[in-house]
Amino acid sequence: CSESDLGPISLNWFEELTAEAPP
Amino acid sequence: AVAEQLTPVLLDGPREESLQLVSELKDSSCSCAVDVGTVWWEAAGRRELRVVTASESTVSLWEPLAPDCWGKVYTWHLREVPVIQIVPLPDTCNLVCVALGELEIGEIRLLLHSSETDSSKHSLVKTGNIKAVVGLKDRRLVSSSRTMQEQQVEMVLLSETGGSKDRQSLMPPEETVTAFAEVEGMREALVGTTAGNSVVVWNLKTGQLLKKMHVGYSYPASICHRAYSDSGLLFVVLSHPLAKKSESCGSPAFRVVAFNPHTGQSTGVMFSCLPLSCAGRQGDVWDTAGAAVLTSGAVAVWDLLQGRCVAVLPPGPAGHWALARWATSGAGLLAGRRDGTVHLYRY
Repeated sequence: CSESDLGPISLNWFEELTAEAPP
Repeated sequence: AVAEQLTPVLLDGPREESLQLVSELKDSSCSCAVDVGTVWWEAAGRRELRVVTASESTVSLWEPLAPDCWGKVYTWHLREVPVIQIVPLPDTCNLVCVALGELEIGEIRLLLHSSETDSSKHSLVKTGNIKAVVGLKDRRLVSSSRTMQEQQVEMVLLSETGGSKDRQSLMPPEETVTAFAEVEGMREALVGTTAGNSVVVWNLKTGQLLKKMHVGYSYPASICHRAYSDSGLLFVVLSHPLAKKSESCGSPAFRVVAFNPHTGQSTGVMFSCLPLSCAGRQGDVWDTAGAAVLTSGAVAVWDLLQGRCVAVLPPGPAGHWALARWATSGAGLLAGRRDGTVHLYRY
């Protein structure tokens, strides 16, 4: 899978989504 | 490249030698087996893998007596509510978890037995209209249950003695959760599938619902089995009990789908299709191996990363296979018949 298939990839997705999601 | 990857790779003749029969156990008192599984058991300073079999009203624990011989250690009798399934608790010792109910799961119980004191008990962990349950590492149990008004998703931390040490609510999605899967190597992440055909991700430590990503309408009622996080992507193994046959792909039993949790976009990575002219499936996944019982009474095994069917156990003269479960810790495949016969295969 490449970035063009799935958009920009973040290695720290779990931490980033935790910071963004409602508590 | 993606289209090429989606083309199913099926061997003309699956290699049955990838499964080696290790032993057979037969519960002669079992009239109708409903599930089979394995559990780690520690007794007299020795830790060994034991087999658990379940009928509607009994759950039996089997210990290895010799390399190819099993003996029944104990039977719990559960006469009030029928047993529906054994819930595997990975890396947990001396605890058997079962789901009971009529058509849906109504309660989850833990079964304990001490051969030293010859005592046994079962304790109630959860009641309600339970839609999905999964056992996770470190004695954690997550379930979703539904009332008319709302859905509750809860993680229970189990004690060694079968009690509930702590409970943590997880934020429920709007749609009913139909299955859960642990994320390999990420202790605090949990994945679920919903009745609306989405994959959702939770943070188990905070209870937050982090993301909802759609699976696609071509694969209704997808069920998640396992997930792996790698290089910023979430790879989820889904089974598709209701997906229709297509000319390009055949009938998909399992699919590995890569999700980008950052954007919510997804793409199919690998198909594992039913062998030709086979139908129906009820599957189980361990690591990167999938197994399913087909309506013909055969058991099929796939290498999910290669999308290849690597073995088929045909129904024998003694009857059809009705159950296929992976033993914990990669100890092999358990195939069961309704008459209580269980074959343990090395894979």
